[in-house]
Amino acid sequence: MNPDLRKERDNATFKTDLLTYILDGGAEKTQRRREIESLVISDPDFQHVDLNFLSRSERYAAAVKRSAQMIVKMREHGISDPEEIYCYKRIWNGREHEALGLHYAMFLPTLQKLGDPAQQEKWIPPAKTFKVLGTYAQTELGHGTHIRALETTATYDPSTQEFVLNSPTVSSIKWWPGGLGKTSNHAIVLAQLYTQGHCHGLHAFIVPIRNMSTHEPLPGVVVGDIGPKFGFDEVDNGYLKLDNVRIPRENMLMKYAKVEPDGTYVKPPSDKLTYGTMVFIRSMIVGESARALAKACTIAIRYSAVRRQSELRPGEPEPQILDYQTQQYKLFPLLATAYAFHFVGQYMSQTYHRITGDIDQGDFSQLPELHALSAGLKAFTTWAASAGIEVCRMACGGHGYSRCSSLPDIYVTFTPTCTYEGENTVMMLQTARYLVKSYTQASAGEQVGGTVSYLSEMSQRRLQPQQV
Amino acid sequence: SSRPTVVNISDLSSLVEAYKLRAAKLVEMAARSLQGELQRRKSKEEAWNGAAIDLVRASDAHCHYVVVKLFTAKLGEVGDTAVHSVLGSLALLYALHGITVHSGDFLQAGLLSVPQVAQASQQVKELLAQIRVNAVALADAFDYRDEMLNSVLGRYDGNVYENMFEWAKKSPLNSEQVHESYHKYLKPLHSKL
Repeated sequence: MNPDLRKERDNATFKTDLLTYILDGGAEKTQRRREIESLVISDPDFQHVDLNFLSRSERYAAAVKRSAQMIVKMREHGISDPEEIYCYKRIWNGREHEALGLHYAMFLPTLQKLGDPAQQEKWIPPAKTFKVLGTYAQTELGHGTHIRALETTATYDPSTQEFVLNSPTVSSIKWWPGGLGKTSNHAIVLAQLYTQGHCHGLHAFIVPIRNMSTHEPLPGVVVGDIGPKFGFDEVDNGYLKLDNVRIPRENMLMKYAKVEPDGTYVKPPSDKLTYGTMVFIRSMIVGESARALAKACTIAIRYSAVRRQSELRPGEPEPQILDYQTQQYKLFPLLATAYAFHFVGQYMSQTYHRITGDIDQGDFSQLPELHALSAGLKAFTTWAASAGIEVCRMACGGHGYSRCSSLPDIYVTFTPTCTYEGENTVMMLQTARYLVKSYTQASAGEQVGGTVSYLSEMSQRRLQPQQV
Repeated sequence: SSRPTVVNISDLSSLVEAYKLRAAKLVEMAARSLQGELQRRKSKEEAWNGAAIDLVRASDAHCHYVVVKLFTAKLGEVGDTAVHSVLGSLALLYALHGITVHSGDFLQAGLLSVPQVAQASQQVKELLAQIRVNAVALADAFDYRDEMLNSVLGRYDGNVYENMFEWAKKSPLNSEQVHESYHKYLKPLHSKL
């Protein structure tokens, strides 16, 4: 052990384990997490090659191999609780994204949230056994966060009871979904639904894209990888062009909106329900912001205790750079931010589960609050964490630039969160729409609840007589 | 409109209140900005675009308030005195640092005076010194094992330089003493010049 680090630990005024328990949500959860970590780390198959020295194609192949190994291992260890799966995956994959990330994070949750019971029964078992390898295709080459502008069409043909899917323009080609390029054989495609001559807006469809035996693309499907990116080297983010691809009526996810066999459209209780998976991911990203920033802070702070540079007092040995006020000013507010975001992440996850529980019971009243809060906090935390990771890198001098510091990888892996699942400025404007609406209601004397309840409070306070 | 609140900058609950009032003020300003744009007979969409900077600022302030509020609320659940004390310092640092970065908002809203902003900056410096002693332990508490951090700089044992040298040796460029590019390009270049 480096003597400086040992001294730092000896001088601490609190027991680190007690704080770890708070972060994990209890001593038992910490213990279980550590058990799972040991399970992974002691596994001989976990010893990966250093990806830094591989080409992109080799990195993708290594990621697919690792994902496949991981699935088998989880089965062997009987890990099935969603939280434990998440924990196991996080350790197994380390800092890299896995090739099957979207299968877990978006494909399965969308089936669970938007599929009716029959669809869940049909699709979830093969998805869980990885016969069906899925992804979530929403974004298009020319269209991002403004989803109403998406161009992909799904036109219902009552004569065959099929939907006909098309990418009518170049800008409508699906672009960016993880695992779409080479890995997946199915995609949940978001497309404008046309039936009986009317467009009913965006809906989700399960579209087979590759033959389940040969893995060859199906007729009418043009699919591939979008090329090297700023990070995410292991992931085959892909493109998808659909040319008169026919799928059965049952492949439209019909928990809320429906198309009857004769083409009659049945509206969902709320238009926002189609985007439920995105809200889920946005809610989870808040916690990811905390984790990425915490990793960067851990690296920069430990190294700042080890690294000695320059002179603080003439003639004395080089001090630890953590003793420089400027270094503290760079790192400690970020450390505080990582803790703050961790607790906000816990809150966001609990709020998501509470409100979606209400939605499952038919209560949609808090859906707008969930949308606004997840959008705003996703943007707020990812902006801060992304900038913070870069500050941590620069706080490590030249070595922060080396891939061996892990800081460049943490940055390039994390910073896309500022644009995926909703570009941050657009997210902030969505939150603003809710704030202005709530402000207007509060000004009119209506009571507004949730995190915006202060607007009612302010409005009432303004009506009180003021002392002159 | 509302009277300025007296903020005790050493008290977290008072800072939460200040963040709340800042959010309320910026939401109000954004709503007025939008109203102003609408009165210039613009379409609703144009008015929204004309007020967008104010609207994003309002959202940012709202989120900032939520974060400060939740961090402060979490402290109420912490029983251990030593942990409570160190987390309390972090929460105060987070809130005060935010005030120094966004001092314009707090001054403009009449929530803080200029001397209070200077006091906040001073207190941030004091908190940095206070947190210094626990900085490594606070990082350790995140409990990332080396296998997960995958960082030579952030190793738990701090043996950075030895391992950095070992890592560099793995570079494929070091697999041979003389790289083929020397024979292919540099050597012929010598003979041509």
